[in-house]
Amino acid sequence: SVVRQPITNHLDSSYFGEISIGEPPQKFLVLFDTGSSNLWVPSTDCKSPACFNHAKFKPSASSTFSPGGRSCTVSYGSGSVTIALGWDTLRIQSITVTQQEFGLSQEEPTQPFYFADFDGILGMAFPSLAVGGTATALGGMLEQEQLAEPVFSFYFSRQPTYEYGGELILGGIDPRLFQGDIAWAPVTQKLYWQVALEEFAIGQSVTSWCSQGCQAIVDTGTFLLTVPQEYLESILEALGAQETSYGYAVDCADTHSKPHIAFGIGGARLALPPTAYVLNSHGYCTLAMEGTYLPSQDGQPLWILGNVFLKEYYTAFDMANSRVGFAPSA
Amino acid sequence: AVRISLKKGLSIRDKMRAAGVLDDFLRHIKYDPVKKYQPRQG
Repeated sequence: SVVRQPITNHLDSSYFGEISIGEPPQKFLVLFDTGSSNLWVPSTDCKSPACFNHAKFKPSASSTFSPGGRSCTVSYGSGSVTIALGWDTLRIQSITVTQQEFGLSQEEPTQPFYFADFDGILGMAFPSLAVGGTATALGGMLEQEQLAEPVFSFYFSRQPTYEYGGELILGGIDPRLFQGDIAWAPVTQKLYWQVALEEFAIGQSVTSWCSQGCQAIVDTGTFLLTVPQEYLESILEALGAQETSYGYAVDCADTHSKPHIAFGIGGARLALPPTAYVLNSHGYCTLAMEGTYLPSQDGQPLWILGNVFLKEYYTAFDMANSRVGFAPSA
Repeated sequence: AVRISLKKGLSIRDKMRAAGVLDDFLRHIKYDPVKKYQPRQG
């Protein structure tokens, strides 16, 4: 049967870049999301409020657009995005993919999309995850030999601003953006960029939580660190956090005295200092973490490494060898 | 390789909280961050 992925992505990430579609090019800001595989942008057919305040693709204004005659539904938690499929030229700077299949949104849920700073999503996970079996943008880039190497990598700035939050490198790795060696881990399930989490440590003590194996999804479309609910209590206790309606609150004054947390992946120990996992919003400090009740597909505890983690580790995604590499960010 | 500069906007969560709709949204959709990854047989 067809695997339909209900992307109930809550899109709390907020890093995005520019693409264009059509001839002449129509520009869009998209979330480059390693946690999904569809490419879609709002269209002039869309009458939802979420489309009013975003750029919209106008098929009749593109001389190279061809309608696909199919539509599919990408479900995003609080509602579904209905997209009509079509083909047109996708451009990302010097990269050009002709006849790239993409979605033109017909209907979008106000929440969360009305509040998004980006217009659409460019999914960068595996083709098997694409709703409607549509061709992925990365697949088109590979097929039309638009990438110097079958690799892409992300650098997220530790001090992001609206103008500069980081960089996506399509077709390679930039040694100026990281330090030391890259630790590679094989993808364990070719739907997402999912790797084995060998161990989790708080300070110097390695917990036994992953002694039977854990999985971690590397997801640029998620902002926080997601930890299995069953371990959350212990983590809050170890990090001196209290649950409030605003999240897991900690005393800002204690931030620097808190322990590092570390993830064992690909034989390396990838540590996060407290300055990475404590968010300080106008003097109110919370842990950049949330819990999940759901395990990975094979039943092992599932963690999600979102932007909070990716700011500390430059991350490379090797499509040829289905592996993910991590190195401390420059 | 092609370098795409990424902008960093406010997270959607922050904007929805500022608009006073976040709690209701999360309650309504029984939010779980991993729901995104639960492929369902079509």
